[in-house]
Amino acid sequence: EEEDAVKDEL
Amino acid sequence: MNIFRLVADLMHLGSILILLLKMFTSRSCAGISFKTQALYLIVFVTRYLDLFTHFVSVYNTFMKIFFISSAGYILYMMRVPLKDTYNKHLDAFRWEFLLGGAGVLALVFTHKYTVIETLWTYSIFLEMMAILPQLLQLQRTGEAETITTHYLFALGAYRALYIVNWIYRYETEHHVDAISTMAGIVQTALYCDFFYVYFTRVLKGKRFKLP
Repeated sequence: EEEDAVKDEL
Repeated sequence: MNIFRLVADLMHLGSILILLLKMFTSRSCAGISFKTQALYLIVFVTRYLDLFTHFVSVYNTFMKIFFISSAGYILYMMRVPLKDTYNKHLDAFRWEFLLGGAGVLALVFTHKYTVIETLWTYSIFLEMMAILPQLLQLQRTGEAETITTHYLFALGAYRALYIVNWIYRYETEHHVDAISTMAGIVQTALYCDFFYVYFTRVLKGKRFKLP
């Protein structure tokens, strides 16, 4: 989802 | 994961290894801002709290642990074995403003008012400005050791490549995060002057010296 996609970045 | 983000992460990792190499070979932390390094530790700790709540991949976990532990180790090096080589007077940036400013921005712009989400946003805004004490120090001295400029170049290139990654992700996944993108653009813009001198002098074999 939108937020998980962001949080996969360092 | 795409190639831009992978190379960006490796540049980030490489920048830290270059900094450690500088400290080990010269037995000195001259030219390095303790405040910038301390800000990075705060950035990593506040951003990676999800280590305990959210597993992404072995790669992701490894990098997070590496960033937190290396930042802590760099601070230890600067405070204990290399303490005498640190020049406090050159590291004069009022970092309270960065810590406070990032706090205000995080409270205004966070996606969700949860502790982890707000601290994540805080880390993004703090990282955006964390290089300022280092750049001020560079400006004050007007010159830098070549290895220090390689460190700064790798660090700046990391965020610049993340912008390319965000464009790519927007095109391929229709994924976009306004907070990281805007902060990332500002963060990269702060390096413009540095990049200019790096490309026109250091890469031509000359010493880094501000005009």
